Amino acid sequence: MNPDISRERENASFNPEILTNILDGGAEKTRRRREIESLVIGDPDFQHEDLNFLSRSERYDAAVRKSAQMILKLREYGISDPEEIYSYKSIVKGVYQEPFGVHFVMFIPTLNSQCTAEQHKKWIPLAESFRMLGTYAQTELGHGTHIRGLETTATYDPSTQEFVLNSPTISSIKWWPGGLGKTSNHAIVLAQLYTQGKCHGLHAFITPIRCMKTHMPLPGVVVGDIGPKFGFDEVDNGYLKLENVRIPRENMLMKYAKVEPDGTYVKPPSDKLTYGTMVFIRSMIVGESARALSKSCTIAIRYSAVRHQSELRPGEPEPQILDYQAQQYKLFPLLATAYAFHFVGQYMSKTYHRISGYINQGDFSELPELHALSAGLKAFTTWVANAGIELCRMSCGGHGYSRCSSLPDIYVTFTPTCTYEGENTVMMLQTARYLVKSYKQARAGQQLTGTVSYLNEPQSRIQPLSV
Amino acid sequence: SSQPTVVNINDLASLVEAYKFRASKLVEMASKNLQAELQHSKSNEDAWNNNSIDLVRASDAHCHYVFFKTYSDKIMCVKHGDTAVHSVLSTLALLYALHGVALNSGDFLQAGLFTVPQLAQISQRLKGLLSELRPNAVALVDAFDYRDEMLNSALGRYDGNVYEHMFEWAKRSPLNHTEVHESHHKYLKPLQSKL
Repeated sequence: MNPDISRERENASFNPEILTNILDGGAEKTRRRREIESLVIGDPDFQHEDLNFLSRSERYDAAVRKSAQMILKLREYGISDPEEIYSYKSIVKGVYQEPFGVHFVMFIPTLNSQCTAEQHKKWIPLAESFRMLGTYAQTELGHGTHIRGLETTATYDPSTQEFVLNSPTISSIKWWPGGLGKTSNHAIVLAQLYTQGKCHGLHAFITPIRCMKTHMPLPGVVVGDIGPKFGFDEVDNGYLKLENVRIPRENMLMKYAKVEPDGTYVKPPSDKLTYGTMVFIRSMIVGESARALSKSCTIAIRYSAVRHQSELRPGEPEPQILDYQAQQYKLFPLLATAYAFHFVGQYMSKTYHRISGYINQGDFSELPELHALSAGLKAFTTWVANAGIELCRMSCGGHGYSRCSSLPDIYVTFTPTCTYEGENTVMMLQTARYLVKSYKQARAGQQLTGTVSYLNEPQSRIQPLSV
Repeated sequence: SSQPTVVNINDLASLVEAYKFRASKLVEMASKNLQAELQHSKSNEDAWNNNSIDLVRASDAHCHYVFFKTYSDKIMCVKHGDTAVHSVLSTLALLYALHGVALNSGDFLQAGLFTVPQLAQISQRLKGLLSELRPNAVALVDAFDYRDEMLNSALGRYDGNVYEHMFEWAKRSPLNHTEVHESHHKYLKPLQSKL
């Protein structure tokens, strides 16, 4: 043990174990998390060469192998609680991503939340047994966050009771979904629904893209990897061009909106329900921001305790760089932010589950609040965390630039959160729309609830403190 | 009817109020600007676009308030537990709040929540909080409880033996698999022979 870091621990005024228990939600949860982590760390099947020394193809190969092992082990150990699955997966992944990520976090949750009972019975066992490997194909080459502008079409043909899927323009080619390029054999495709000559907006369709036996692309499907990115080297983000691909009527996710066999369209109770999966991911990103920032702070602060540099007073030995006020000013506000993010991440996750519980029971009254809150907090946390990770890297001097610091990997893996599931400025403007609407309601004397309830309060109740 | 509340820069509840007031002011300002723009017979869409900077700022202030309030509420819950832990979490939360005020001082000044001399006071208090946190910094990151295998960082190792592990890691670089890289024979030798 390095003597500097030992001394730091001896001088602390509190027991970190108590704080760990608070962060985990109790001592028992800490114990179980550690137990799960040990299952991975002690497992020779998860040992491999440092990914930094491998080519992209080798990294993808290693990641697929690890993901496959992970699924088998989860079954073998009987880990089924979502929080425990998350713990197990996060230790397997480390600071990297996995090609099955979208299958877990978007494909299965979308099936769970948007399938009818019949569809659920058919698709979920296939998805959970990984015979169906899925992704979520929303973003197109020419269209991102503004999803009403998506161009992919699904035209209903009542004579065969099928939807005909098309990518009518070059800008409509699906672009970016994780696992789409090489891994997946199915995609939930978001497309503009046309029936009886009318467009009914964006709907979700389960679309087979590769043969489940040979894994070859199906007729009319042009699919592949989009090439290297800023990070995410282990993931085959893909493109998908659909040329008159026919799928049965039952492949439209019909829990809310429906198309009858004769082509009659039945509206959903809220248009926002189509974006439910995105709202779920945005809610979870708040916790991800906490993890990325707390990992970066851990690295930068431990290193700052070990690193000695220059001199504070002439003739004295080089001090720990953590003793420099400027270094503290870089790192400690980020440390405080990481803690804030952790607690708010838990709050956001609870809020999502509470409100989505109401939605499942048919109560949509809090959906606008959830929509606005998840969009705003996602944007707020990812902007701050992204800049914070980079500041942690620069707090480590030249060594922060080495991949062995892990900070470059944390940064490139985290950066896309600022754009995926909604570009941040657009997210902030969505929140603003809700705030302006709420402000008008408050001025009109309506009583607001939730996080905007303060807009009902008089503004003259606070004044500056005299110096 | 209630008396005005004074912002106390050492009190979390008072600072939560200040963040709330700032958010409220910025939402009001953005909404009024939007309304004024509409009165100049602009379309809704143009008015929205012409105020998008104010609107993003209002959203940011709202999120900042929700964040700080949630953080502060959580610390109140810890209050009845371990005193030392509660104390260090409170110091962190105060640092978070005052750092936010310093970074967004324009908003707080504009809202009349602080004066310029008070901002200097906040700056001094921030420096004091940095010193208070210094002895607990390593323990605070230890509490996140990331094992070395999860961080995968030579710099962030729990044992602090940074340089030893950096050197070991570098030795595993594929460029070190041979003492002399093949490019030397393929390109540099022919070049040297030609010059």
